This record gives sequence, structure tokens and C-alpha cells, in this order.
Amino acid sequence: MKKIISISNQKGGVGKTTTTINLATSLAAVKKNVLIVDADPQGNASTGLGLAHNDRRPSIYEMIHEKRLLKEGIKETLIPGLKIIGANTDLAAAEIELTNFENREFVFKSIFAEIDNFDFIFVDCPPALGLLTINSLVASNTTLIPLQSEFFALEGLSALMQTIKLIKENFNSDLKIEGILLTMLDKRNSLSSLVEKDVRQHFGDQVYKTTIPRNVKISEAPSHGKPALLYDTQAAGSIAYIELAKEVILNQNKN
Amino acid sequence: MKKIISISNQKGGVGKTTTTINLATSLAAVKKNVLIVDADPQGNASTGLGLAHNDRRPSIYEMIHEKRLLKEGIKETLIPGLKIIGANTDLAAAEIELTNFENREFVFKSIFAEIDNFDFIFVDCPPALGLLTINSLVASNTTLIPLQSEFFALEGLSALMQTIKLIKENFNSDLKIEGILLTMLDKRNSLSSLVEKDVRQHFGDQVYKTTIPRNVKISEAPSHGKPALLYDTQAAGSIAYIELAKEVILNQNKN
Ligand SMILES: Nc1ncnc2c1ncn2[C@@H]1O[C@H](COP(=O)(O)OP(=O)(O)OP(=O)(O)O)[C@@H](O)[C@H]1O
Ligand SMILES: Nc1ncnc2c1ncn2[C@@H]1O[C@H](COP(=O)(O)OP(=O)(O)OP(=O)(O)O)[C@@H](O)[C@H]1O
Ligand SMILES: [Mg+2]
Ligand SMILES: [Mg+2]
Repeated sequence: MKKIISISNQKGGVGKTTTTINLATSLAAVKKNVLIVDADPQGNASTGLGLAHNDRRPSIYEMIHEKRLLKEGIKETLIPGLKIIGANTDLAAAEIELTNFENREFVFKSIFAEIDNFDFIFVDCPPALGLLTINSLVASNTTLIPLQSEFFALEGLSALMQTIKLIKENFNSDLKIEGILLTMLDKRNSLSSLVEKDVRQHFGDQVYKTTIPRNVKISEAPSHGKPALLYDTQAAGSIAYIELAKEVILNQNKN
Repeated sequence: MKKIISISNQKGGVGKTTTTINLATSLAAVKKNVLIVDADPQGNASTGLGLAHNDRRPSIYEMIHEKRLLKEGIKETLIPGLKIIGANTDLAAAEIELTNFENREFVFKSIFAEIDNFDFIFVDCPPALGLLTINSLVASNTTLIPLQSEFFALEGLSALMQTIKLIKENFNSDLKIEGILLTMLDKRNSLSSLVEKDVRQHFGDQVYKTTIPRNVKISEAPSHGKPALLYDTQAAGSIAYIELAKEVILNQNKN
């Protein structure tokens, strides 16, 4: 029974791609079959998993035009049990093109319906509430929201919750919050702790107990085309993502 | 003679809004007349300058429909000599609506033509290469590119340069690079220094000598609705933005 989770937040640089890569890797490490769909024209998830630039076709952009390409688009990564559909800059054109499609909010949903044999499908969303993110949310069972422990990121959360509510009311009544993940937490910094306190007060158990510390190994790993887990298994960031994976699995059994 | 500068980078969280607010404030502090146009639906520049949510109309979105609203949209800030046109979430609709406009790339240009009495106009762009950012670049004399000293940010730079070249060839032949600004630099972290070395090698004197250090006072300031310069004048981040303003002014005399 596949579970489709969008990693979304329109605020930029909050750890969407980092969470996609490292959570997916942690789940693959405990024998789950995982697929990442890179829906961000920047293609950071593709790069962070070492997918060569000339190996990112067909992307979800080409599949919008020709569904039959799905099987060709699913590529291997360095991690057994983790596959990826890569992204390239053509995907930026999809944002404008999708505006003129008949059922422009449901295009990803019809593509994902053809995908089989995965326990989890993670969609890495771009930093915007445009049609690529909307399509991902419409096609998903849940959305996981990385939240940087900073003021601007906190401010954007209410706009995101509003968008999720609208999508639930108009396009996908089953859409739920998978969880809110506090990222780049720096215990020494009072702002970080204030944001954490505020978020736990407002959102209660929707907020993961696991938090991700600011950890330089996490930001170094992508330059080696590897997840932090492969780059430095003992790093504080890697351990935190393994803890997160345990919590995500535990929550699946609860629902 | 007004100068219109877009602060742009499709990579999220690299310091676009922080640079817009603090560079504009530093220039206002040396008696320049400055306007910020918040072109990001997140409205972070509006929040960071203490503009109340109910004081953000008309935004550039309403002006797209009715140009006469320009004078009403220019609001005061706490800083003498610095004004702002605020943004609200309606602006997200502009991204989709603009696709069907006649000259969809030139809408901002015709609005900005009506603005007078400013030395500098800064446009804070969203983290995307969509029509809001394209409109800003078409309407601008130059673009200032904040670059976080991290691997994913560096990777995105070539896509941005490519977009700037396309805009220069098709819509705005005068568009130049105002400068590339290294942000959130952490001298203790080897990745930061590697990125700085790499960027200076590739882009030479397009890269400001001034760099902005990672500084917690910068991220605390927006929660008080103030620029870092007002929140803590002696902070390393505030001093760096004052240095940047000096360099920006010096460069104006060179060109
Ligand atoms: N816990 C962490 N500690 C240190 N650095 C981190 C951490 N998480 C992410 N980063 C770094 O911060 C930057 C932003 O993270 P990332 O690119 O994953 O965010 P994003 O939300 O996907 O960005 P975008 O909005 O551009 O898609 C990256 O350079 C990444 O390597
Ligand atoms: N030099 C700095 N030191 C510490 N924190 C910083 C610095 N510059 C920016 N920040 C913080 O980093 C986060 C990202 O910065 P900012 O929001 O300005 O980036 P942005 O590029 O405008 O993001 P977006 O892509 O979402 O528009 C903010 O929380 C900000 O307060
Ligand atoms: Mg990303
Ligand atoms: Mg911003």
C-alpha cells in the first residue's frame, strides 16, 4: 500500500530537499521501497543523490506530455531500495504550461496512479505555492512540512496551512498533515527555542518529537552527491534523520 | 536619476529579503531616497519593516489592474528616507494571471515608469524564476544576487545567470549584474571558504569585497519589525551591510 508524501513549504531554504533526501535514505536503510519525485526545477534532490545532469530525462515534465515514459524516468541511486525521478530546468516551463491544462491541478495525480511497488513516494516541492506544489499536494496522501526555526519561516506557516485547507476542500479531501519538522535548530540561540515553543503550543502532536540540529555535515554532503547518512553516519544530523524515520514509521501504525 | 535593482535568486533562503531590507536601510541612512517593492507573495520584506498586514494594499498586484493606485501603495516605514510598496498573499494569484497578459513580461516596467523621486528602487523577488521575477528583471537596470555560501546555492547560480542572459537578449538589453553578495558566511566552516574561493575565481570583481557573516542578530531583527541596523547597530551583520552600502555607492560612480 503506497503512501505519497509531499515535502512542502513555500518559504525558501527551510530544509525541504535535505529532509526529502535523508528521510528517504533512512527509510530505505530499514528495507522500505522508496521513490523520490523531484518536482523542483532547481533539481537539488537529483544532485544531492548524485544523479548526473544528463540522466534526468524523462522528468515529471516530460511525463506530463507522455505518461508512458514513467518506467524510463525511475532511476537507481547509490542507495539500495531508493529510486528517483530526476528534475531539470525544463520543469520551470511546466509551471506556466500547466495553467492551460484542462484539469491542471490533477496532472501529477494521474501520473502517480501508474506507479507501483513502493512503500513511500516523497515529492520534493519548490519554494512556492504555484501549480507544481499544488499538483503535488493534490496527488498526496499527506504532507510533511519542514520548518526552519526562524521568524520568517514561522510567519509563512499560516499561509501554507491555509493553502492545504483550500486543497483539501476543493481537490483532495483526504489530504492530511504527516507532521511538522523543526529544522536547523540551534539550542544555543534563543530565537530557535522560542520558535520551537511557539510551534509546539499551536500545533501539539502534529510536531515531531524529533528535531534536526544545524549540522555542517548535512550541508557538506550534497557536494559529494551523497545523503548525510552515507557521507557521515555518526554526524548529529544523520542520527536525527534516522530518529525521524523511526517516528514516521511509528505514526504509520497509529493512523 | 533613479536606479532600479532586483534582488534575485531562485534558490530559497539565501538572504534576498534580508539584503533588501538592510541594504535599503543603510542607503537611507546616508540620505538616499529609497523605495522597496515587495514582489514576493510571502511579504517578508513588508513584515521585516514592520508594515501591518492591513496596510499592504494596494500591492503591486492591485497596480497590475489599476495603475492609478501607485501613489496610494507607497507607504512610510520607521526609517526616514525609506518607503515600501507592501505585498500580500493575493500576489500569488498574479503569477498565474500574468501568463494571460498581452505583454506579460513588461507589466512591472510600465508601473515603475510612473515612480519618481527615488535614488534607488529595490525589488525583493520570490524564490523562483516565474513571471514575478521575470517582470522584475525586465523592469530593472541591474540585479544584485545574494549567494548563500552553500553547495546547493552555488549550483543554482548558473541557471540564474542563464535566465539573466535570456532576459537581456529578449526583453531588456541594458540589464547588468549589480553584484554578487556572499551571505551567511561562516569563516570556521571549510565549505563556506571553498564556495567563496570558487565564486571569486569564476566571477572576479562582480563579487562584492564585502561579505555578510552568519549573525544571529540579523535573524532576530525581523521578529521586532526592524532592520538589523535599527535592532542592533553594533552587530557584525549590521556593520557588514553598511560596508556593502558604501561599496554599492562607490560602484555607482564607477559605471
Ligand atoms: N540541519 C541542517 N544543518 C545545516 N545545514 C542545513 C541543514 N538542513 C539544510 N541545510 C542546508 O541549508 C540549505 C537549505 O536547505 P535545503 O536546500 O534542503 O532547503 P529547501 O527548503 O529545499 O530550499 P529551497 O526552498 O531552495 O528548495 C542547504 O544548503 C542545506 O545544505
Ligand atoms: N547573515 C545572516 N545571518 C543569520 N541569519 C540570516 C542571515 N541572513 C539571513 N538570515 C536568516 O536566514 C533566513 C533566510 O533569509 P531570507 O529570508 O532573507 O532569505 P530569502 O532568500 O529572502 O528567502 P526566500 O527564498 O524564502 O525569499 C531568514 O530567517 C533570515 O533571518
Ligand atoms: Mg529544495
Ligand atoms: Mg525572501
